[in-house]
Amino acid sequence: GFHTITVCNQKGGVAKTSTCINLGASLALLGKKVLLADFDVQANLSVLMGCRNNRSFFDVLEAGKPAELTKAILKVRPNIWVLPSNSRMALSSKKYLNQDGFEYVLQKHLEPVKDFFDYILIDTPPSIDFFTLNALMASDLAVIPTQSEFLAINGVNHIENIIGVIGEKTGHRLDYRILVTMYDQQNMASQVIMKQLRHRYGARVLDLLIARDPRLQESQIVRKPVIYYDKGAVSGRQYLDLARRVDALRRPA
Amino acid sequence: GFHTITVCNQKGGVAKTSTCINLGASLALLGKKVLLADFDVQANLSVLMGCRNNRSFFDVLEAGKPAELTKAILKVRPNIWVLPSNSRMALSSKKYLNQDGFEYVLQKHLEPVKDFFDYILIDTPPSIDFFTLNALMASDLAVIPTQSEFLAINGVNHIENIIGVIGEKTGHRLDYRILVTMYDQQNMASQVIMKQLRHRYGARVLDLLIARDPRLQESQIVRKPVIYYDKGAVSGRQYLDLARRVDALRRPA
Ligand SMILES: Nc1ncnc2c1ncn2[C@@H]1O[C@H](COP(=O)(O)OP(=O)(O)OP(=O)(O)O)[C@@H](O)[C@H]1O
Ligand SMILES: Nc1ncnc2c1ncn2[C@@H]1O[C@H](COP(=O)(O)OP(=O)(O)OP(=O)(O)O)[C@@H](O)[C@H]1O
Ligand SMILES: [Mg+2]
Ligand SMILES: [Mg+2]
Repeated sequence: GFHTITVCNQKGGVAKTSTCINLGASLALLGKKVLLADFDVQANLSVLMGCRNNRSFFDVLEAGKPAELTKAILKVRPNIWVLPSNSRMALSSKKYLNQDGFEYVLQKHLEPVKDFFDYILIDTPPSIDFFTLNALMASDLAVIPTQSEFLAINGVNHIENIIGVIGEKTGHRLDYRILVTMYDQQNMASQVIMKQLRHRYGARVLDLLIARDPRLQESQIVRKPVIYYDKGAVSGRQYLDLARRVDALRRPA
Repeated sequence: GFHTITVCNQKGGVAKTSTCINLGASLALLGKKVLLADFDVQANLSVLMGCRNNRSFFDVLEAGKPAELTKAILKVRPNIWVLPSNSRMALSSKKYLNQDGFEYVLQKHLEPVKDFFDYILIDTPPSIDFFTLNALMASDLAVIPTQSEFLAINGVNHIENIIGVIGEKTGHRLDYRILVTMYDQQNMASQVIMKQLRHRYGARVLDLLIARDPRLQESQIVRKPVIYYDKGAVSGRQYLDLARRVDALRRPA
């Protein structure tokens, strides 16, 4: 399987954070050791995993040489660890963005801890910036959540281009899959767009989708991955299926 | 009423663009001359208003002194004009961000055209950056769309703080209102969060909300404001009510 996965899409509100948490929790239930890295200044993943107001990646870098991520990584559930974010993360972008090799900062610091985990999932903000580029450079797979809505098609095209440019400019070849989230099969617009997504992106679109599920929203109020909140929840079972599918994806030779 | 309105929230996918377009279209139906300014590099407003691949605010600035926004402003429907965005807009952030007074760039260039319009609505990206700060500095009201979901509360608090800091640091006092969008009244989580939003933000939360409405999603496929797509659509009538409400808001003396 893949080892480091970036969950990204510059379109906002497509379930990047929800996918990171619930795919991560599902991989953990399959017995994998999972690190969830919150690389979004808004720190929504950290809030939902109960790690608000903790040290972040940036704090560790500032604390001096050698920077050790282990000082910030917290174990939150069986097989699940979190590298939290906080508002100070905004400073890392300002500090590193104009330096040569700024896009390798995360990869470099993940190196010493990487082999402890079976999977590292990185949540990113709704933009193409320092954080998203760092996450992509540190990953071997990108999962692109998207809603089945008109503006989504525009968005997926954009991130697909970015992944292509990264491959050409740096030689870093990243595989990617598109995950349709919050799908409402009774909604005509969703069906129309779904056909267009499949037509345009073919096998890149995972044939498994995540339904719009009120149980997932409820699970976030109590800050639990949905599968811990309600074993029978539709979205929980779908994320578990997704985890099995992702684990079975072979790296290209 | 207010003249220049920023529609903002760094939380992604809360209906910023949809609110800009449909509130704008409703104000136009009430006989007001409306400029929709797309200040998001993703240019979703421009795509939905049929102004893709046109000159942007940045192109006009680059074209030389004196920069005239009228060269980029397009009339798209009765009483509705658009100042489009495109991918080159990303360059304006790089170019101006480190200059003194970078946050006044938009306000300065809107000055010559401002009085032609009754309303200027500015769409912003899901982040607090050059574009959002410029929009806020040029405005006298901020409309903050939010979903009634757990993470939303965190987000509204953040943008509320930013507006406060702007007031202290620059003396620019901006009024603001919170608009709940994509509301599903059968959803238990939405009801729980709605109560929390009202409890926490009181009269700042507009008592009028926008329902989740498949007709709005369909309207975006054909690139029309929803009230032009289906006169009877729930969300269209709600945006029209919102327009009347906004038009009636008096500036504080
Ligand atoms: N399957 C689902 N069913 C119902 N609601 C969902 C589902 N997945 C996500 N949501 C809700 O949709 C909203 C957006 O999800 P989320 O915050 O994970 O998206 P995001 O892409 O991370 O957003 P941002 O761009 O702001 O980072 C959240 O309020 C979440 O509760
Ligand atoms: N009232 C509504 N009912 C149903 N769907 C809606 C409604 N308002 C917006 N949407 C849909 O929700 C999605 C998000 O809306 P929109 O793109 O306007 O949000 P945004 O805040 O501008 O997103 P971004 O943060 O990416 O700029 C869109 O696909 C849109 O079609
Ligand atoms: Mg997120
Ligand atoms: Mg938008």
